[in-house]
Amino acid sequence: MGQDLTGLGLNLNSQENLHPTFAGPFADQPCRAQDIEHNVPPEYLVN
Amino acid sequence: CDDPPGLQEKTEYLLKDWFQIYFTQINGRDPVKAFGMFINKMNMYGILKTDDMITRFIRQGTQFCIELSYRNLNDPQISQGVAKTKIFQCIDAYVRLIALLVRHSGDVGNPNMKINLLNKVLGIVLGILLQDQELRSTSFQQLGYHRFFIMLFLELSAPDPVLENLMLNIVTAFCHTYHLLNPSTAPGFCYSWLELISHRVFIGRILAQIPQQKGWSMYSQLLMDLFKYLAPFLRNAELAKPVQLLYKGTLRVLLVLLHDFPEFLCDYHFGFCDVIPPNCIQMRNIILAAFPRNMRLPDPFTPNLKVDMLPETATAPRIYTDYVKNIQPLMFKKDLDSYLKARAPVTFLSELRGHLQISNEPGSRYNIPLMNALVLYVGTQAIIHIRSKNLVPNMTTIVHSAHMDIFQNLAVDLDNEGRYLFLNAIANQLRYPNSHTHYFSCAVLYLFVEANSEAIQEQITRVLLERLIVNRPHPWGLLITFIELIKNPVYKFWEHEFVHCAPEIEKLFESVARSCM
Amino acid sequence: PLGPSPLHKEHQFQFQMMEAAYYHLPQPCDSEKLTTYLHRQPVQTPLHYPQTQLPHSDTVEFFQRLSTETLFFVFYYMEGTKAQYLAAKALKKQSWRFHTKYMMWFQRHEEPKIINDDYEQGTYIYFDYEKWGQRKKEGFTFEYKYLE
Repeated sequence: MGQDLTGLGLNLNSQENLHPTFAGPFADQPCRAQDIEHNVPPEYLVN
Repeated sequence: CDDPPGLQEKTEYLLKDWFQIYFTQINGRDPVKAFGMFINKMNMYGILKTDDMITRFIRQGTQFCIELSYRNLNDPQISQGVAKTKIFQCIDAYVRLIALLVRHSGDVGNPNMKINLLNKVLGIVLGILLQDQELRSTSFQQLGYHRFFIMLFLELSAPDPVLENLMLNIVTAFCHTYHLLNPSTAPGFCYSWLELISHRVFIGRILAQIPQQKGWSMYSQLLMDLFKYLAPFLRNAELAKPVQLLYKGTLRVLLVLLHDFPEFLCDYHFGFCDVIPPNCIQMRNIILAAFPRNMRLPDPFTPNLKVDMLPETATAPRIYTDYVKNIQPLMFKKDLDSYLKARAPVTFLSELRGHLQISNEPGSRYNIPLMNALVLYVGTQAIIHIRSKNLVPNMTTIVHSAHMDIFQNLAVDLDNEGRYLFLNAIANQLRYPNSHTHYFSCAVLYLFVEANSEAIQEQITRVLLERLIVNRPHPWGLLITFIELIKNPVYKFWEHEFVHCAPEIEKLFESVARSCM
Repeated sequence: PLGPSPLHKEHQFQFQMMEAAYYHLPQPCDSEKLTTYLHRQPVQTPLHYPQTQLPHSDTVEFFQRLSTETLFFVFYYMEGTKAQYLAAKALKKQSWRFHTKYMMWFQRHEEPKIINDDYEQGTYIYFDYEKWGQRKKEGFTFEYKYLE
């Protein structure tokens, strides 16, 4: 019967594109906001 | 071999010096200044004197990083987490150096030097990986190489006006490398490879940001590499865990593509179906279910849906695979064309099976790419032929033609295995509303109603049914064909014995019928 | 009717290599830049803990509902990410302003006593990330050249 493809951790009904938060082929959750690199002003790089 | 004496020591000294600079500068306000000073030092050590010396330095530097990876991964004293952090710090620093060398080599107006250096670096790492895999066999570890490739791609994808202009060249260089590193060649690297080609930044670049879809063909090549590798393992239904993980990862990638880039799957479906094993029903359905986002599909269960009235059925789908080249040998193609043109010589039909059958080995008797190409080619020629008479393909206009002679001959003359592949080749064209879907839907229904044996009708039913009973998604063209088969009394579907061959089958048909009514 | 097909010799070698690789799979953090804190490394938590992300958790609206302290935590511990970017936007919507020299967030406690083209001076609340707390600062001069 194949798999229930809705159970692979991808929000297939999302209005947004999935690839910008795609966490990879072996992850069953999309990336969270803290996983996604973002171009912040260099001053924010406090560390 | 034959490195100048002392090169390895020099390389290590320079790398450690660079690591020092990198870590003190890590979020430095001016990394390029630090890099400029370091370049002078590399010059002093004669590293940048010739192409050959740069090549040697990069090979030494890569080997230094890989050996450091293995040392840390195999050190029982430290945890995997600590080992990884040490490995990543070293490789990230090394990658930053490489990225800066690529970014600043040659003057701004001369991108070739940058891209040549990038290709050289990728080729060196590729060579070391393949040699390492061969030497270490099952002790091979992908981590260092994985880190190198992904970080170098992320560094070269950072917002930078010079690199932005080189994005197609950069992506091409990585695609070329990943193609050479395909899982059949580097099975020890297969999981990392799938991670790399499906990384969100890589997919975004190659499928979305590069203009005019110039990355699509390269990406289809990488997916073909993946399907070719998986095929022999997927042919045997029970999947070992390592295969299952890679297969599940492939499904995730295909779902992302189906959701974000359906037109990509539409355009390259033919090549993918050539290499996906015929028993991978659901994976193939994901590809066949794709339809252009600007297209609205009428509900297949709409009563009295007049498919041939849909405007889309007049338009041929884009097929970017050069499938005609698979119709070999040339003599066969010539005979085929002359038969299509003049419906002669009649011997062509009786020789057809001989061209398609390549062995007597059960399960691999037939040339699948040839079968797929022949069916699509004959079908497209049929549409052209019908249109040339100012007609449109339908149940009346597709009959009594050289094209249908060929299909009917294949239906009758092939054995079970061959006919299964033949019917699959047709069913692979049942996709979103377009002229191919419409023609092949009529063709398979015509083969059903004209079949001279119930076995053929049963096999047609099986081929359609096995694609419908798997979990979603289901291609639109498949649904409308099956609904027509079970609804239209002209096919006398319910009178066939095989429809009642077992209670659960009968129930299944009735449940499908109920959802249709 | 195709049935299983025997694996050829080369496929068996490929399977062995794949199986070996299966025992040291790439982890999510292998594909992410090193971060100072909070690597992208999923950890199995008790199943009664929420296992999926809260819906819309990557929108400014979601971040605007977070407490100020939470926003500061996200800002300083998830730097270089979309979360930091969203936290900064949410802070600004609550009239916090980032001082690029002290790298701290300031909020006017009352109307400044002096305002001119170069700076404003008055009493502010600021978030001290070293002592991890909000402090009041009187007579502070906020030079606009440090306003992000």
